[in-house]
Amino acid sequence: YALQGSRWRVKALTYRISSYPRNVKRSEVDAELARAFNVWSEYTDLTFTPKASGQVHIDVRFARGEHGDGDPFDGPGGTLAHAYFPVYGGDAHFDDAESWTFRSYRGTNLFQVAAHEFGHSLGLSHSDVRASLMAPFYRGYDSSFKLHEDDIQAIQSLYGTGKSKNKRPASAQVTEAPEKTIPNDPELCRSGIKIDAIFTESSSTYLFKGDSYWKLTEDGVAAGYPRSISSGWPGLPGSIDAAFTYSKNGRTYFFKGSQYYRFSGKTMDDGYPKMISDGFQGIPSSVDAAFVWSGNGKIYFFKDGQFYRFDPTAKPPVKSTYPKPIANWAGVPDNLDAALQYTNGYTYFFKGGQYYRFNDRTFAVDSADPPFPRAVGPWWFGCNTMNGRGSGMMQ
Amino acid sequence: AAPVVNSDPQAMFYLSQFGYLNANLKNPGSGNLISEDALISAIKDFQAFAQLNITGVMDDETKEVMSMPRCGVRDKIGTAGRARRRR
Repeated sequence: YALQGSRWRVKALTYRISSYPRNVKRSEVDAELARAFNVWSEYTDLTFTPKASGQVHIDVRFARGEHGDGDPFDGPGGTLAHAYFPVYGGDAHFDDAESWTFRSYRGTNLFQVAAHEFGHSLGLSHSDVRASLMAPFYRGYDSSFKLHEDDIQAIQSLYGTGKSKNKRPASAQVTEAPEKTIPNDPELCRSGIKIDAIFTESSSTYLFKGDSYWKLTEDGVAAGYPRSISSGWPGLPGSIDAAFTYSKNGRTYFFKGSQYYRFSGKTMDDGYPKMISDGFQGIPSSVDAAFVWSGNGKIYFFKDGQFYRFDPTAKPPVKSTYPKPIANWAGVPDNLDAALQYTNGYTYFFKGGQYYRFNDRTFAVDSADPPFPRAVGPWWFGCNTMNGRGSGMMQ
Repeated sequence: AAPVVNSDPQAMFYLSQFGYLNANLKNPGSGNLISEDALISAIKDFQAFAQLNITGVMDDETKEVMSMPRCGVRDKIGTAGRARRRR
């Protein structure tokens, strides 16, 4: 995220909609904009009160073309709205030439655009995290909109965490109600289970094996799984080699043989699959595991006894000094099944029914009691009578 | 491939409008005053910000992202290096 450099000194802010859009009910606009302000008040102590008269902090207007601030709107499409940072008054202007809609895939969703603009009104600049609300590009209506962790960190860095309210959990993950867990999944609880891939997408952890996938909960496997990969991720084949979600663009990448697939949520992006040699120059076919390492945000690929570091911003993306031996990752074995950067910040390596927890600060597999490697069944899949993996992971 | 400076005035306007090119391109003639290096650098900055392949060339993916509806606020609003430092 990025901060502009100014913020409001008070947390009780007022606003007024001084000019409404044409052809839209005022009451609906009022409700959507209040909801958009609420996106930010949910994670802070900020409050937003509509005021019919007198001075307000944030003035909201719908206008067309040149509207008095020297920054004219350009008609449908193009720029949708703009807003001023606190130091410049915080006002938000929306292009009335857009087709503003509510809870619809048609037109432009007013709630999402307004929540973004109000982020500017509060002091946030554009983020380069593509999946965040403060990314500058409009990506269409999102029926299950949830504020991205990047945005939460941004707003809380300006206005605090909102101690007076019941806040999100201490972990980086934003969770909803705990999911129902089904114990002792017959396939996952086999000893020596070899998984294909495991990754976290939108705060949910998914495990792939063969043609099936499972969603993991805090202490086991979610009810209703396994499901077929083809139903959950249309277009993706079974028996994939590796997968990871790249937090910088929110997309999930799947690798199989010499090809890779890119998904936005559960939808495959146009033009995929592509050759690994095209999109991930320097990475071999049939990798064992892939993940984004929390230590530096780079993408690591493992195959047999070697690993590769991929930096999308570098040329070439894989340095000539790679591959290097996996032995550089103290305690991690060769020929891995899968690897994952989990929501608690640790990196986990999986092989033959066992897993290793890698400490990114000490750069070694953790020493713990019980020691690593541990059996995946009880700790990840809720197998047998052990009390899930939660307690072990939190140590 | 080297981009041709005057071949895509819309892209140059976009880069200027959102803070990647330090020039006022509301005057169409001012495109001639922008060096090729500055333009390549601006395209690379945009590509990096938009998480695209950083080529410095106005490729299809870059054009596609530039054509997306978006917020009118600049992406680059001045850097810490240009800001007045507190003692």
